[in-house]
Amino acid sequence: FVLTEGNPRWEHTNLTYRIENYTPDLPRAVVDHTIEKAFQLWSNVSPLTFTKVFKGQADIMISFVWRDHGDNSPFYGPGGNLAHAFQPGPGIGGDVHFDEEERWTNDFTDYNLYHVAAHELGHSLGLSHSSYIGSLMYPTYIFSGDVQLFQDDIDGIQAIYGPSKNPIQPIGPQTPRVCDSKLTFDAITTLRGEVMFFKDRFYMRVNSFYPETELDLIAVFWPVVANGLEAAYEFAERDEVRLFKGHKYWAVRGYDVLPGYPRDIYRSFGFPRSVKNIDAAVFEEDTGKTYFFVGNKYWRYDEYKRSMDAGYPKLIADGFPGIGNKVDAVFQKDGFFHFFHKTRQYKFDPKTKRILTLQKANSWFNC
Amino acid sequence: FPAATSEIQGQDVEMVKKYLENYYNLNSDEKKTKKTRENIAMVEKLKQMQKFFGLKVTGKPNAETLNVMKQARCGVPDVAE
Repeated sequence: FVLTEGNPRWEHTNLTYRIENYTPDLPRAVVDHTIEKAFQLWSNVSPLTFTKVFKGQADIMISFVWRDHGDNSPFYGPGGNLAHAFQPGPGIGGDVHFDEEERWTNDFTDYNLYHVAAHELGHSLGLSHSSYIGSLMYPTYIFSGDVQLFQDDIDGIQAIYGPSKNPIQPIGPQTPRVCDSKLTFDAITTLRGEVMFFKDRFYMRVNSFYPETELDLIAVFWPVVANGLEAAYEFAERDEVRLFKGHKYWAVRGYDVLPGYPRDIYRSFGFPRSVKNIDAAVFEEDTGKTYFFVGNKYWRYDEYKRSMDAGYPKLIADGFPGIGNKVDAVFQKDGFFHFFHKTRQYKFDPKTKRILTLQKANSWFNC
Repeated sequence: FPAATSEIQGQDVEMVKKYLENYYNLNSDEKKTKKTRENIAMVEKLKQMQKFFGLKVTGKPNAETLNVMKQARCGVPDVAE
């Protein structure tokens, strides 16, 4: 996190705010509720309180404005610069200006007001931009479905105002560190010759052009499935990657989420309703079969007949001896299955049904 | 230094300059400087921006740098005024 130069802060913790005008893009009640939620994110993790006032000068004045609006920082029309805010202080200090030429929404479409408001209020309270890709105080707009403070943001606001009075100190999600030996994965898939590892809201990607492992928000590619993925596999014949979360799944091709998704795993693959989610999945090119791992069992699905093979589910311990009873993630590379469970990775030969190597889960990241 | 700007075309040069002025204090330090000095400043500010976003620090506005500059963002500068 970065504190604003000179460490400006509010000397009183019971702050007031006023919404001076409203965007026509959303119902007033939605704007009121959105702004209130944005303040709550910060009051939940600090001793600050925010009270809405309806006339006169508040500490934080919020308005929707156009182009040159008299503060020496004009907006330039749609896109680019979405909003700005001023550091704590009298007068314009703390104020937030939204560019009215943007389209303000309360869903995935550009631009989500809750996400931008929560970010700008960070500035109103004394924070500057963080270079941590997952932090709310990261400067570029990447909406990943939910709006939450990252540990980086919480550490920042508490560095200025101290901890919240809540008995249980809230902690935010952390940005994964690729060389953390305790790193585990939610899902892994190949994608057009590369391998993508998923963890929380992030993907990690190794490719031959860069020695560094690329880490970014899943939302950069697919905002609609931006966090909490549980399984993923590539059906290379159709250049599709299928992403699973709960009993739903999406099919993506490159950046595009294919139309008609999400679908459910029951109708598409024939799973019984007792299956609530998929732990891991992998498509075996040689046989055209996809293996789905659920708890200590696995299913085999024929992609060409589009039906589950008879005699399933079977026990993982029987079908893939030595890899244990649970799979977090799996992908196929050069004919071998790479199984991941917690921090362990098993390289498995499906032909001989033998484990070839046992490695750390993050062995792909040149640590 | 000329390479820093001759590799990209017209409006991108303008965009790079505007971005660095808005978010990395280009020109507010170097008011009324000579062309050469402005290029040096531009390269330095570009490196600062590339470092902030975890891009390859080249001082040149390559494709991935331009891509970040085109993304919607907050209007507050990334570095202290």
